[in-house]
Amino acid sequence: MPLKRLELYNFKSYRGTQIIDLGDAPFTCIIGPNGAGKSNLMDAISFVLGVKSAQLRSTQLRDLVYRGRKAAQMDNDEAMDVDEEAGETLTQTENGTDARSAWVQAVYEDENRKEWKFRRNISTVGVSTYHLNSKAVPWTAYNQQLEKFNILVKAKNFLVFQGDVEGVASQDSKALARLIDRIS
Amino acid sequence: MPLKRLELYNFKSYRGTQIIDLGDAPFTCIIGPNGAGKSNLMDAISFVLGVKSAQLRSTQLRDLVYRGRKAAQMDNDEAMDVDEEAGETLTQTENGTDARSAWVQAVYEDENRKEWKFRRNISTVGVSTYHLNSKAVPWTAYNQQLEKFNILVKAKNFLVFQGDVEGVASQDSKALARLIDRIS
Amino acid sequence: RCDLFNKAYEHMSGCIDKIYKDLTKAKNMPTGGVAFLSLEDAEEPYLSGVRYNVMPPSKQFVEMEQLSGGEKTMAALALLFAIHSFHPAPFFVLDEVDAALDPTNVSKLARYVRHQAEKSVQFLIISLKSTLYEHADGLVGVYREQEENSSKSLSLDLRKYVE
Amino acid sequence: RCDLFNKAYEHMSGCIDKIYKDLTKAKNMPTGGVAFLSLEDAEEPYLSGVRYNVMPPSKQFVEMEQLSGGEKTMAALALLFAIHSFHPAPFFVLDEVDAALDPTNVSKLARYVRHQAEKSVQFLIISLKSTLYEHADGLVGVYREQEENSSKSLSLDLRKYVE
Ligand SMILES: Nc1ncnc2c1ncn2[C@@H]1O[C@H](COP(=O)(O)OP(=O)(O)OP(=O)(O)O)[C@@H](O)[C@H]1O
Ligand SMILES: Nc1ncnc2c1ncn2[C@@H]1O[C@H](COP(=O)(O)OP(=O)(O)OP(=O)(O)O)[C@@H](O)[C@H]1O
Ligand SMILES: [Mg+2]
Ligand SMILES: [Mg+2]
Repeated sequence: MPLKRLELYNFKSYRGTQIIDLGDAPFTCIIGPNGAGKSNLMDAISFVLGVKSAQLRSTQLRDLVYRGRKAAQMDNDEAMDVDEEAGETLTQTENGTDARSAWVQAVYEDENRKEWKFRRNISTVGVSTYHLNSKAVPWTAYNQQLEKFNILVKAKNFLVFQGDVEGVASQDSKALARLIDRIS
Repeated sequence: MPLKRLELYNFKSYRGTQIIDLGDAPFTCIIGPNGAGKSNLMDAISFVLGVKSAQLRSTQLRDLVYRGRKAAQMDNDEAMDVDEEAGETLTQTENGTDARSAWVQAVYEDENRKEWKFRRNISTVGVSTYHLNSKAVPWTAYNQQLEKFNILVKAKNFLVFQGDVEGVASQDSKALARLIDRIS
Repeated sequence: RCDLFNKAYEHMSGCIDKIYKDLTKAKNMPTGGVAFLSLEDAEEPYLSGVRYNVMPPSKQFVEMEQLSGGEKTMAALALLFAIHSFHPAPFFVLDEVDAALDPTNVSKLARYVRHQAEKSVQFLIISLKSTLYEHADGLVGVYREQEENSSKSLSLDLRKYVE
Repeated sequence: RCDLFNKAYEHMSGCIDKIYKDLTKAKNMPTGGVAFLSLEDAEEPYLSGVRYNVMPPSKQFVEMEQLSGGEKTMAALALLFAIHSFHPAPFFVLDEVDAALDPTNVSKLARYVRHQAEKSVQFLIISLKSTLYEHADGLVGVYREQEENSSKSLSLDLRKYVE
């Protein structure tokens, strides 16, 4: 199956390095309790494909970097300082302080069973950089390779975010016309 | 319990006279399949209390009057004429043609166990009229009696429509300020 | 008018945390979460904004936009209950407010509603989840009668069946 | 540009009804519902509007606003699948699109998705409903590890457990 696995590093609620194996199941369901991190996983997929952070419930890229300390070791007033800017504190997350950089890598398998690694970083200064098969590339080259796989990020016709589905039917006629215009 | 029962006549998907008994259960759930008519029941409660039709998924009062024919007796092209204006056709719904007037009556029991009947009609010309205990009254008198029961229709702080709940938390700070302003 | 606004705001600001705690507390997490309102401009409150923030149980602070769907719903319900308590109408009608809730949060909502219903407010809740309506006192079953092309209903008092 | 628009519009207009029928049909109602797109102004299509209307199985015509939550969701899903089919991406990610669906419609969605997944598209669906995920081939269980203050995941291939 095309999307083989996702590798996350300090992305949203995923601390450190996490590997999400999607195997070769044609129909996979992501399940778990409220607040567990399921939609954050969809945000990771959208993020690595180049979707803007506004669509990912974040006003700026920095919000996508893991923030947090070992919850078990905090007392209550310390808990309130946790939302300090992720960019200004130390890099290690293992000892319980905020992260400074983050990335998501998607491992894609094409029709010839060749693996392609798409990686998007958020640098320590909050800027996006792209790597294709571990080599730094500009966004245009990255996007071009995605388009070869029929992944059209501008159209986003393969992503339905939480809460959006009913609105697709209730949108007025002008909005639907613009939507069709965008996918053409 | 305050709301004892609802009586509907040709309201939305409820053809003819229908009585919905709410008994004296403090916590009642309304259940059933998609499209059965559950939200239409909430629309009936909102309607009888004087809420504007825009909030009830209808642009005009006439949309709230039952429309339909005996589905079993229709063939396909006849089905497409069904949305003709409810106001222009005959009154009977028993033989399968469109309705012309509709009403909802709520039977309310106050703290002294006295019953109050609140009824709102949609006349054949698409106008609202109000009856309190079977006597025609102007909207101001009807609303005043509701206010005596702490039912503040303008504030609508006792109605949560389908799909609205999450937006209550995501609304921006100005919208929340206006909301508090409205309930004060 | 400023007085009216402040009266409503003070009431809600005072009870929102307790309501959110009552709603989100669990046996293993008896304290529930934290919720608070804040005025952006105390001078002309009804012209500026009112901010609402919550911290779900055992979670750190994040802005409302970054909460999950279920966490936002629980926050919204607490706010709605706080608004309702200011001028408590004798009944409260809620349509599929549990759509985004997992079974744990559904049962927290059911427990909170049962408790409020026994005290003072008649709750009418439309729901597709048996995890919610199994806690109700009464059920109204709505179905579509195809032949008559009409919705119909059947009321059932569940308390008759309790041993 | 008008050509591009028309090409997309014609494709969608041509397949929307079949998709909606495949999605809504049932054993006792083998034809499913009716869905169609219409242009408000055929001369300058991308400047005017495109209207979308459906008639759920065995129901009469009503405007989109008057459909129920579940009926609107089924209509929206058909439209989304039609849009996706124009430039079919190799995968499709859907987050809690079944929130408003009753068990019958959830299993119709599951059946449609299984059928599409076997043909060509990898589906990743986030769902709270066991009535949906019990039909999946693979599961990714996401949980919150409290001690580490982090989300974690566990992947499970359900096909290994089929006898
Ligand atoms: N940068 C971040 N650092 C740490 N935690 C974060 C960050 N951004 C978001 N979160 C946490 O992620 C949680 C939301 O996760 P998510 O939206 O994926 O939940 P979900 O599994 O989709 O739940 P639901 O079923 O309720 O929709 C929030 O509780 C929030 O605190
Ligand atoms: N004036 C009317 N005459 C006849 N039928 C109507 C009228 N207005 C709406 N309807 C029908 O009512 C149905 C919607 O009912 P309602 O919204 O109450 O469903 P619901 O039980 O809430 O379903 P869901 O669980 O999907 O939200 C629609 O199918 C529509 O065709
Ligand atoms: Mg989510
Ligand atoms: Mg409904």
